[in-house]
Amino acid sequence: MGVMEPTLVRVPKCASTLGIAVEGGANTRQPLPRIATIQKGGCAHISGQLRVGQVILEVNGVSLKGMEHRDATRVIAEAFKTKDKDYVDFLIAEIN
Amino acid sequence: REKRLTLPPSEITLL
Repeated sequence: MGVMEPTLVRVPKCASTLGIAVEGGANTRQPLPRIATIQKGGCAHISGQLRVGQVILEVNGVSLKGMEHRDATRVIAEAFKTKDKDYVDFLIAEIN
Repeated sequence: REKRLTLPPSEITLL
């Protein structure tokens, strides 16, 4: 699997939803969570930096590697929900 | 490779 250089993307919590659909996780055909769609009006869409097809390596510094889908999506959801930060940091990568 | 082919597809979660 060719992973291109990771990029840190900071998405501000500027809307009521993050607005991404994520597929994949450990023990599936897509072992790292991949952005499947981006919903109009969500934070990801408004900030304009995330792209469909990118994989998410880390969320707020927490590695998603080896996490199953349910746990990885829980990490993302909790990063969005926490009031400690008004943004979510994604370490993302393009896949060849 | 064979193992990869037998892995199930993932569900999709909207966040």
